[in-house]
Amino acid sequence: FAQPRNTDSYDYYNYHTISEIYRFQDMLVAENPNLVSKVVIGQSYEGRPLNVLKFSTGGTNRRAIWIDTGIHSREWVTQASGTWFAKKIVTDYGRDAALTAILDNMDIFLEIVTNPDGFYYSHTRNRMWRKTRKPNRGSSCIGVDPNRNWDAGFGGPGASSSPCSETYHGPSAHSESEVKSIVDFVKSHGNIKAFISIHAYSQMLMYPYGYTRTAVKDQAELHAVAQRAVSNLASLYGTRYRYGSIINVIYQASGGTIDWTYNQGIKYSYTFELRDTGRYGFVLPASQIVPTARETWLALMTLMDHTFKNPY
Amino acid sequence: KETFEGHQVFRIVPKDDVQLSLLKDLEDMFEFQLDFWKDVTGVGTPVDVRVPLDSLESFKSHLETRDVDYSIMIEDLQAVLDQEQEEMDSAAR
Repeated sequence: FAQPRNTDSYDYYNYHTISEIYRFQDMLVAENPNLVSKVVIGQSYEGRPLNVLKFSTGGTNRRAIWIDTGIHSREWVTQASGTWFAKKIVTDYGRDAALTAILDNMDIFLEIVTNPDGFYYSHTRNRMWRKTRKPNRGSSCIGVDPNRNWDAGFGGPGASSSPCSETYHGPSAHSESEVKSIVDFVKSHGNIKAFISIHAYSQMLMYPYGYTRTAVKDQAELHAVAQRAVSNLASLYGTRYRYGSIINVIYQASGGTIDWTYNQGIKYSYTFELRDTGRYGFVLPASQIVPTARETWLALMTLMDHTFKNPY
Repeated sequence: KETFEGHQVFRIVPKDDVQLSLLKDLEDMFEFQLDFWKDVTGVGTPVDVRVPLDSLESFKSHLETRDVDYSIMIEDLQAVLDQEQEEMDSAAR
């Protein structure tokens, strides 16, 4: 098998294993030493590095934007899109005025494989694997839903207490190192102003809350920005998204990522559910990766640009 | 490697609150070993669910006796996964 020699020859139109994505990250850093660095924020349960790409043009502890993809491992189009986003950022910096302005003033953190053990397992043993891979005491069922493991209504309705369920919340909030590492990073950084967590599939852009019907105090603004983001997304291929708060657009879900980040004071907390062709579900054909990433990028830029222009 | 021969993915669009409630009950039911790909949200919103081969007949019967319409989104999941793997191998070469 041929390995790409650089990130230009990386095949963005196909799915890749975790080792190929790790290699991609190292190549991107090596090719762009003044813009990209790799931050290892922790280790997964099985000891894999939790790599975050930091895009920065300098400064100290600048205001920052966080993006993560692939916390649910079987949602392969998200990790693939994350890889495309990483390349897009280095390609567009200096060429695209909006992105350049953002990066001249803010940092972007991108975690492409947020659940590496699950991702590896989905490639090697079970393509349908969604959770982490930590064993559960007293149960033969493995793993926790890392999107129910956050300290925001933890253990409430919309999460399961059964380790065999796909929505098992885990023994305690932040019990999963994949989650705790982000928690520690966000807290220690202290200046993250937007947090965008990307899932697949069903074409939705959502903001908090999922664990309570109480509206967030910034609802009007978050709603208006979401509307603009999905409109820009649709401008490319006509892909239609629903948008709103998690509990209104989907259902009650406790312990979710962006509920926690919002409660930490990160106003621009959003979560995506990427493209759904209505034919393939999690097995979206590789030919859809780049179109999905391209349209999502337009929405991401809307969110990032708004964050940049509306400091708080 | 776990395989999914004969597993099908159903698409079900709940027509009313009764069907919605029925689908919600299925989410908590381990009997059919269902894997909800797209969870139950509201009337008119599609629900996608993977059904293992062993549960196919009983699950279909469960839906039909309750007058719940469904379509098959993926006929044989393993066939789709095989194609996906083939594409990955081919691209890597």
